Amino acid sequence: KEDFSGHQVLRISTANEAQVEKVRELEKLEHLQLDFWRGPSYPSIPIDVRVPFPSVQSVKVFLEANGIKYSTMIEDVQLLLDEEQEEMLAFRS
Amino acid sequence: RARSTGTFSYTTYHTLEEIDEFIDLLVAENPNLVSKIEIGNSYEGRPLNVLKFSTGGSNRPAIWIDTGIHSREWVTQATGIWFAKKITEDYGQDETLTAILDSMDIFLEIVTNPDGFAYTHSSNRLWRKTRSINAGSSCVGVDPNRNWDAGFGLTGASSNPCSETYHGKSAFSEVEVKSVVDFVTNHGNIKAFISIHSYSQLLMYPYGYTATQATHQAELDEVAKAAVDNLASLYGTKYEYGSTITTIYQASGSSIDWTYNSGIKYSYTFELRDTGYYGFLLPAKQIIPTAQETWLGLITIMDYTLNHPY
Repeated sequence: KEDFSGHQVLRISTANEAQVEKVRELEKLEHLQLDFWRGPSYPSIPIDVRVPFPSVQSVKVFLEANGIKYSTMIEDVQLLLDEEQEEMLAFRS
Repeated sequence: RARSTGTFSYTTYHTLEEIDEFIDLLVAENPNLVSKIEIGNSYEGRPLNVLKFSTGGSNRPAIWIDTGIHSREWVTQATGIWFAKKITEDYGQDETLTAILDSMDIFLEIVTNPDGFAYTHSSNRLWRKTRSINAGSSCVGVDPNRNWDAGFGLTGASSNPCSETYHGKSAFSEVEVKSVVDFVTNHGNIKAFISIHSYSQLLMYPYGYTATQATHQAELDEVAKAAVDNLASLYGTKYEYGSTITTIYQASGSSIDWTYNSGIKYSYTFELRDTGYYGFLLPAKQIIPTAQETWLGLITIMDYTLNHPY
């Protein structure tokens, strides 16, 4: 199974259209392997993105350099997935 | 394994096989109300099962509900299971649902994208798309909610097969989508089409591919307001509502834009819980509260559809 250890989901809060455009630039960088759970649209709508562990640093640096606010919605995706699997296994047993 | 839908656990997530078993149990327990229709087969050959709730009649006006077109949105398939049981429990007991089923049929497709759903269980929990091979690309799958013939390929979908919003090579290229389209078209009497997604807590109506307002915008908005008010009455869960393009973002090739353009006035999409703690990884203990509140929104739309024929 795909391992999501260290993957984080960031919630990005953009203040204006220029910042939304910056996030769109990020979206185009395929090597970062970002998975937008909620893509960029309007400044008032938060953007949620799953960031693989190797890209976390780069993405945060990019956001900070452009003055874009973010918070960590999920610290480690795999931990949540492990909990989910444990619950399903417990149910079966 | 559950021996009846009464002992089935609605508080945990289930595999495709378990959901199929649930469907068969429900049909066996309610032969006069529920039947299973196979509307096609997925890309990998899995049956596309639809539950039909009907009290009789021929080609009655109908309501379509689908859950889980995006496979990683597990709370939606789980909610679909709960809805199915709820319908069988409430018929004959709840006045509103009974009135609906005495005049209309309800079709419920619990797992709209079975290949993707199976893949979320076996290989990649966060898989969203179908599992069809894209010629000339190593990336697999098409976003089945960008594959409908409504602004297909316009802004709001990607032409890159590696993107999560890849629209596919042509409208209806995905058999999971085409099977629904053929079913809806051949039926010819579907009056409401409700597609259920997660997350973000939104209730949306057309359009997503254009900023042009739907002809029935005012009415759709009024019904949406009533639905989210009713939904919120249970646990206080706050939903926003409006057209897709104004509420979330521009999205081309989506199901409800096609159904609306095809004459199904009451076309809606729900985005279920939450607003930013778990996203697609909603804990199983929230399945029932989510389903319960969504049902209130759903029954509002279904009741309105019954009472406002067109």
